[in-house]
Amino acid sequence: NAQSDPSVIHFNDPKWSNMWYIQCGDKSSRCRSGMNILAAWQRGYTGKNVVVTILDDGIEKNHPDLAQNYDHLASYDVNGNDHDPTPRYDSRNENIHGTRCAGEVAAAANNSHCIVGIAYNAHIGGIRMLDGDVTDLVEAKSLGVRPDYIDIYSASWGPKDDGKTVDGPGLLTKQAFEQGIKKGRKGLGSIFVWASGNGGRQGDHCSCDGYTSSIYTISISSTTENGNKPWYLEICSSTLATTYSSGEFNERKIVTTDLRHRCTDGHTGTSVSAPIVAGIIALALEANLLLTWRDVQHLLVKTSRPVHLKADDWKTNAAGLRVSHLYGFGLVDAEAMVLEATKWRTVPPQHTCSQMPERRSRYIHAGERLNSSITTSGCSEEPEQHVGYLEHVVVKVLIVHPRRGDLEINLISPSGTRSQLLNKRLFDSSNEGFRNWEFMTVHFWGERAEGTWTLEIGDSPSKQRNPEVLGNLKEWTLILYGTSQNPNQPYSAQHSRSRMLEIPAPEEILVESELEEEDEYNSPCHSECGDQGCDGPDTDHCLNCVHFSSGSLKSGRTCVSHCPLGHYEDIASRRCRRCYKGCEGCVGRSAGNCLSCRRGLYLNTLNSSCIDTCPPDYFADENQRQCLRCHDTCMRCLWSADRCTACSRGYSLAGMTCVPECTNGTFFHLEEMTCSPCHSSCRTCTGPGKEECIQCAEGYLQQEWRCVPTCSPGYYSGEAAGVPHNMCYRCEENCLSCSDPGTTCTRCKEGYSLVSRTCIVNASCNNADEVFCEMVKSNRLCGKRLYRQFCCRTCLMNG
Amino acid sequence: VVSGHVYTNHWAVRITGGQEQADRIAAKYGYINFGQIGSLEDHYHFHHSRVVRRAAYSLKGPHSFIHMDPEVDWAQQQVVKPRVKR
Repeated sequence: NAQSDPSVIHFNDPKWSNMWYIQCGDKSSRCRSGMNILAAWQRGYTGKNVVVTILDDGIEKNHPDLAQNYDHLASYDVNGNDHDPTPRYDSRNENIHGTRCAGEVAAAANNSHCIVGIAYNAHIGGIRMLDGDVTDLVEAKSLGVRPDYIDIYSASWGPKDDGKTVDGPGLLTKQAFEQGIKKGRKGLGSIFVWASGNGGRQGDHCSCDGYTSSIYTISISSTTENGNKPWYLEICSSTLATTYSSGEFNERKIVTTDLRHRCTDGHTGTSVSAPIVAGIIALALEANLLLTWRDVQHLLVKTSRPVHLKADDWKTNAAGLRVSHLYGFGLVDAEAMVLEATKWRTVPPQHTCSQMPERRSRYIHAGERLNSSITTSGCSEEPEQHVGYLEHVVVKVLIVHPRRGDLEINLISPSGTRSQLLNKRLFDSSNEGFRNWEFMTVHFWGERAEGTWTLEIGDSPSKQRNPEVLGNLKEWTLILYGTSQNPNQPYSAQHSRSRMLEIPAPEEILVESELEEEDEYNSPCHSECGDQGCDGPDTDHCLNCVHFSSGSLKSGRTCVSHCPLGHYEDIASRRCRRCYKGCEGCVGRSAGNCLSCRRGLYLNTLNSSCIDTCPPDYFADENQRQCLRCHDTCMRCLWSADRCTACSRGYSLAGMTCVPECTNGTFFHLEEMTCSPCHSSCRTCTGPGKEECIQCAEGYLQQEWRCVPTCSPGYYSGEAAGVPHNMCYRCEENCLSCSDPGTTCTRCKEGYSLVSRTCIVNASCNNADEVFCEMVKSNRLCGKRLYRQFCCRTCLMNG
Repeated sequence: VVSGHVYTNHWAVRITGGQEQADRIAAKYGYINFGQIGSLEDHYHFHHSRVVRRAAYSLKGPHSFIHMDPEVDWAQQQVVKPRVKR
């Protein structure tokens, strides 16, 4: 429990002091254990160069607290089929959700606006896809936006939580998930963060939400300031970790940006938690850009901890990990995440062991429990499928049942750990049963896979049912995901470049020495023997060689037609001579004569030498064992020419891509991949339109979402912190023109008259007797907008 | 028809042979090809403006023949999936 010193970091953002969940953890705070976000910042991680996007109903890209970090390359409008994710504004404020989520991730720091995001230097974008018919196609499109550019996708939505829905990603969306995992982030795997299944109703179980039950999504739940279970939280075996969120009316809330350039503490539920974890993962990615999607999940499992979170089902699994259905592995720890990330070694490859389905059809008797077992070796006989250490476990079931909500399903591992895959759902009276529905649990993380797994199904009717109609377990399949080796043991040196030169195999070892003189021999010689004959039938009996001689007296001299690896053919002396150390093929003895290198070394084409670290502008190509030049926009790259870790002048890094730094007055045009001019009224912008300014050009002022030469009637000009231009602020209500600082109206709208510099409705009243007017004036009601209609005009006009 | 479903006038189709091939087949049945679906190769988003935007059941018509076209590996009329914010 790292004790950060909050006094060290203080931002001037107005809601900074309300952000208890960031400053939590110090002695004076009511919440006992923090998420250690401050500590992570103090280590210098703020999400730089990491790209996060919010899949929701849009994002207000020119919100003063989002504009600075807004990235239009991480945005798209699937509902409108264009590149502008701005939400649709309406009187009921339906589309506030995305902007609220975005602020939690990357609201700018110290800009005197609203709050500070968890990764306040990350790129933030939005994919507008909830404000219209959401279909499988819409979801698949949303999850497939620029996977090589966007690192983290955060989603705080899902199927209805009415306690009777069973729904999840459709065919296309499942493919989009798999595509993102396999190819996203140039092979490292896109990161999908999902709010665990609540929606403001009770009586549901989030294993019926197919998004949080996917092994590809990181499902996050919530706890309140006091570590209690929020009223809305659903238990779930697939929940990985937890963050603070809103709770009871007397517990403090989460503050974030709101639509219409505002601030709010009305963002609640697990909608809060997913973006918080997205921000924390951004800090970890900044610490180590090479983390794969599974590395991130392992990091969360390793660093999250139960602290004071109250749950009656905390248990320790056989790998020694504490886990609960409410909170997964516990409260996230940002500092631990970034510390682990800096020294993290990629976990071994994921193996999938899918057992043959158990197809014996079994009746489920009401009021009883049915047990069905599968024994597995963890596919140890198949090296490529062998799962020795578990990550996710999936159970796919085919159950016929008259009333699905009466079912409870548990899975017990060979080590005896019990995970509840489904709880009863009082509102679910569906007779559809479960048709190949996949339940997922993370409770067996790190346990050994082999042994007997038991599926336990309980049926306890909550209403009168026809006793003759029984439920039936038709089939179930056990699918184990994990690694064959222990992921906590060092596996790959992929991250560490400290590989030593490999010790050559015995047949390659040659000691540098001059060849001995030859002996006499009369019987037939080997064809490689030269004209001086031989003293035996083999090539090592030759007195001289037709082509080349190789080896030495100590290891044995032999004649060869071609020299072995690590040697070059010395034509003059007809001898195989050793290359410089590290060279596999060469044309001479010196370091600059290499043609190819041994495993672990790479050919530097600049000087034909073998090195273990390529020079700047080059990357080590594993296949060719050669240093190849990075893409011309990259100054440094890894694994391929376009996986950049540093950019050339004029480009800036986003993820592992270098995009042009457009100068002021221009923006990066996606289609043309060049910088295009902004509207003349903009200093910086996100697009060519006059409503796409971020900052206004000289001589212009920002009014609402535009840059105007002069303020319109009803506005007055004033300074704005953090921007190089003035703003047009709205005069008070009903005022047509006012003078600075906006409280002194000089002209009113029609129907109002100016009285003591405010606009009073032109109504006069007939109850303005002495007493009433005295009350109005003594209480200064006319100074309060709400009370101005209280005969102010009459009372004030009459002195 | 599945009760409670809302059918839209958008389709997801899988057609090998590239964008032009997809455009040709779209035009053949009166659809407009909105392009590839994200990074899903050979999967395209088709829209049919003459099919009602939302319906309680899947309307049949000349556009339905796309399901039987030998050059179309797979076609799915899109259904509205109710989604709630968490």
